[in-house]
Amino acid sequence: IDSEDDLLQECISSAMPKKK
Amino acid sequence: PTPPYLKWAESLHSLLDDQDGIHLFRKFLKQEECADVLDFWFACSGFRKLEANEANEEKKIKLAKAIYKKYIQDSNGIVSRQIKPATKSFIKDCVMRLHIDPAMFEQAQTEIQTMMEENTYPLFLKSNIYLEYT
Repeated sequence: IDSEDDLLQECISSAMPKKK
Repeated sequence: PTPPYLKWAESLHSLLDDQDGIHLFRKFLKQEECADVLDFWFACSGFRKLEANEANEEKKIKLAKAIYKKYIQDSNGIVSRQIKPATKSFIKDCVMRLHIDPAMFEQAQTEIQTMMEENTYPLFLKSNIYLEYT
């Protein structure tokens, strides 16, 4: 089970632009 | 072609659309002790992007709670202080009643974005961190 912080980090990263 | 760092000065969105721009802006916010503002903005976008399927339902609830707990619940937090009381109550209500909606953080994200556009973003463009980079 993901900890809350891991979940948040994953969510934040998913919203960032991918490398060009 | 226009170098990326000149594009960053066009709008907050051009800055947040570039990995290096985000990295440098975050470094500046960290120095100002308000990097949470940027993390919250991206967390709201990521939350909205979570696809609506059954497998994600539990994840969405956990995530909504985690975002609420980390950024909104503590009224002394840097993010919480920039969000209107009515917006905070709305989010609290959604979390408590488990009314999890993809748009539940939208208003809060808009308020934080306005604050960045009016405050931290112009400061960033005048900061040593940005000027040295350019």
